[in-house]
Amino acid sequence: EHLQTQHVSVPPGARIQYTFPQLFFYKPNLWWPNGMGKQSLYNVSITIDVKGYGKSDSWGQLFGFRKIESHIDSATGGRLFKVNGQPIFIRGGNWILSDCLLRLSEERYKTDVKFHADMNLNMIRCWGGGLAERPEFYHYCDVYGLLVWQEFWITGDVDGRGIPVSNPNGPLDHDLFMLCARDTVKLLRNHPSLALWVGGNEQVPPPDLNTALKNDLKLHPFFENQSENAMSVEDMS
Amino acid sequence: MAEIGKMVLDSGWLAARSTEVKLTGTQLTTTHPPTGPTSPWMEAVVPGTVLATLVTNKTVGDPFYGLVNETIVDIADSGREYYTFWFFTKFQCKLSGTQHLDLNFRAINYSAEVYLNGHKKDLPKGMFQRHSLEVTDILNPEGTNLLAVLVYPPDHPGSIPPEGGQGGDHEIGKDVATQYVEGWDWIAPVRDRNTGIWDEVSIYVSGPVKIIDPHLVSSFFDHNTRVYLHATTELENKSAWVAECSLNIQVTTELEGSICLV
Repeated sequence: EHLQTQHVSVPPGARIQYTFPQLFFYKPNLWWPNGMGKQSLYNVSITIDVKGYGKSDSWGQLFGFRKIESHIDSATGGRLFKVNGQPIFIRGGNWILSDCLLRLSEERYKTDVKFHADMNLNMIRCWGGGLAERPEFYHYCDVYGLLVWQEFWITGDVDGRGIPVSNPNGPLDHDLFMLCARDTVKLLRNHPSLALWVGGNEQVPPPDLNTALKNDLKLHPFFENQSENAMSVEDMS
Repeated sequence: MAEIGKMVLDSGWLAARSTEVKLTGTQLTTTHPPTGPTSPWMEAVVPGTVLATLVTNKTVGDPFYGLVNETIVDIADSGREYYTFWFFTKFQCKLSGTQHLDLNFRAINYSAEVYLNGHKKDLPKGMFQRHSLEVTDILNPEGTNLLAVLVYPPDHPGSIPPEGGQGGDHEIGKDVATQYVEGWDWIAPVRDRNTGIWDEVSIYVSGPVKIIDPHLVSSFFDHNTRVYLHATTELENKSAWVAECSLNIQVTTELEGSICLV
């Protein structure tokens, strides 16, 4: 029942952004972390047909309905997480990368990630000195219910510490860093397991990078303003 | 007419050290393509790193065993050109009239020059960004396409102090690249600093209009009983005329147990 078709006109040579009217779901199956419930996943597919040509492109993604919240607890200074409104005790594993020759296959990721789920963990923290992990890693975290804490490429050892202090201002090319960060966010942002972006390992990125990351990753105002009980048009109908 | 969608290029790759190849990228992808894994060319691991290819071909020992890593020359001693490698492959693709082809690299460490059928395209630096090249106009009409990629290591590979330590001399931090490769308290230095085509290479066939990076967001109300899915996507019209499109989104759930869809 969740099928929607919109007519869109795209000028020659143009690149446009299009937002579908929101799709309403009543009591969908929610995605839960390992140990809290099922990791229900939906197939979301987008296709485009061009008049006079036929099917022009298609895209698909496994998607999980889940709401992840976290905040710093004033009493302990630790970060508390909630998933779908339920508090969760984080049992996490440290992750650098699977192979230092980067022979990163689907089978390898499936085995590694399932191992973490079998150890009854519910989060994997991807360390800033390693990689922005790959879509296959995130796919199996979606399937096995491992939340992911993904750090960007700043570490306390290499950036801004030591005697003498090394790389006090992080990498030389800040525009390149933000270009890579933005593209990485686009690559990974639809995975339900992605729980938290973190500027770096044991270190705050240089102020301009940290500000840009926070700005790019903050919740879109549209979602800030929606009141809890707003009725949408299709609900009325 | 080629089928719409992605084809991963993960077999039939060859590699050679750049200092041992006297040809240009244009020659490699037109008049003098390598014929097979004969020196200086060898079978390549793509996706993977230069060192993965060298270990697979047994031209170096496997750094995972014993102190073998000590026998592999470090980039600080050999110089960057020693780990600057050519990667070569062929692929078949015959498009119909209004189809388009993109050549996609999901990640390369650290920068590269791409040659396709004699045409050169430079890829910008950075270990963590995707590259998508529109190659429709430079495909070979009869269908066989020759692809060569010259991959350069990070700009600042650094060197490893005798005492080792976290991140070696920290030079790698000047680049936008993984930092563990200079060694840490839990791992020895990686000699090629993970240089290579380390993630998926693919070609992607689309019609005149292409879907780019959709973004899915869900919002929750009434204790998760009322939920909305918000979807935004970019669309690119590669044709020279206005494209009137029907854009469809469909959400289906995996069928469980003995339930079947009629």
